[in-house]
Amino acid sequence: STIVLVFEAPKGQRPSFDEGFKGERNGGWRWNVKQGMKVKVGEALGFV
Amino acid sequence: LNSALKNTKIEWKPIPVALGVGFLGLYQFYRIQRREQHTQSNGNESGEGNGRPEKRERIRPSGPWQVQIMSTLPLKALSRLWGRFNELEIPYYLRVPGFKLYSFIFGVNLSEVSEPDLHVYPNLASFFYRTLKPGVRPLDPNPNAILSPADGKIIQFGIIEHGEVEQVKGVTYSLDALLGSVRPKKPTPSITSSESSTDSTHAKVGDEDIIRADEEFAKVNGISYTLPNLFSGPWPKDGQPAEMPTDQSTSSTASSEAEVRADLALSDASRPWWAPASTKTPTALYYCVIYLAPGDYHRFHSPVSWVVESRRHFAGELFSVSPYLQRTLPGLFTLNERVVLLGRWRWGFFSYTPVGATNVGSIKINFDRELRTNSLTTDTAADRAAVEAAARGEPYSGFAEATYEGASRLLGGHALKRGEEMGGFQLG
Repeated sequence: STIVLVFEAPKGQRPSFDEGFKGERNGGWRWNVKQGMKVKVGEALGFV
Repeated sequence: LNSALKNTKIEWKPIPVALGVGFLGLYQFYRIQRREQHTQSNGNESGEGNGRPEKRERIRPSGPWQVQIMSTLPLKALSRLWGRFNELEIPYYLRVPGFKLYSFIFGVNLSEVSEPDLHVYPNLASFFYRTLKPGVRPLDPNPNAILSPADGKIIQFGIIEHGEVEQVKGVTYSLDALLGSVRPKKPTPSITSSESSTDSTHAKVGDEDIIRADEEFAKVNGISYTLPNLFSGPWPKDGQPAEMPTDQSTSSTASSEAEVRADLALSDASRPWWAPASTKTPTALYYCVIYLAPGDYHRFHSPVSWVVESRRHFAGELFSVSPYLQRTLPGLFTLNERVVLLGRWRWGFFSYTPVGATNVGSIKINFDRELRTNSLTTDTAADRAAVEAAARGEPYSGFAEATYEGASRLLGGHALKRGEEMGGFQLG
């Protein structure tokens, strides 16, 4: 089973798999995950 | 029978060549007829021809031979059979070793399971849909974070450009195909398809309810919310959104962004008062795909505080959604049965789509008791809707829609708090 989230958020740093957690702090959306990473309920996928 | 088998003489004779040629000729004739019928039914769907299709076209995805073989299998029937099988009661003394073996194979952490006595689970289906001990999944304290809705693995994430979602590198599918047509369509209290409306237990909030920003309001389902609490962040003063730094490099893509936003019916004029921040902030659409493995906790939760306005049920196929098939079957998420929940959060549009799979075809939404997934009745209703649409000369939308406007007239939908359990995937 799979869950797909599609959401609108303030424009932020485009996610880069190489950069991982190093997003620019431009006040927009920032990812907090990497591809293939295991997550659990309640952990942050990203933040504004 | 024994003597007949022993004493009957078997004589082998060569099959005449003419018979073989005749067989091949008939087979070719059958293939040509099938192709013509297929073309004719496609013509009917686009308003041409006189005949009528009897049901929806079966999905024939392109892909390697494994996918082709899989597409010939009755996956939904198999899924239902699998569900029935897993509902069979396991003998009492086999439950603990059975569930422990399952946990060992699929990596279930039994110390997190709310029920320490595994005898309580009568079958695998109930163990699969287990709950967890309170406090084992703490919510991220950052109020501006989007939380993981489930235990799982991040398969893909990114930004949506030109309305396309990337499944794997270079393979994309359109947002329209995933979520259905996203043209402006104000939710109406009535149902647009054969499925009936939302949970009748929702409390209704009258027009006379007036709220202040710091006041508790909307006792929806017995839960009170404050506005900052509902939108998980500080409420803008005087209804004005907080100014965000503008990214100058994004101006070149402003027109395409505007198109996407227009497609999503999120033009500034149509924005309700409770999503004010997006009006002045440049926004983009993002997506994230989370895969739940068989051993994972299979209930899902709300990632943010948001309002669900409507749901669309696509009664598609039930291919496996394993990472292998996600890589090999393009547009997998647009083929499978799924429930698309559409709504709004603090920054604008928000959608949440649980996608079913062969082993877990049943999607449950806690606040929508009318929803039935992986059901023969729903499939029949979808077939009927497809035929009716074809008879009207219209394309079949592919989904049945219900709105949650009745849940709260004030919010225009069903309110969910961050971390709140929304539903789950069940076996079969």
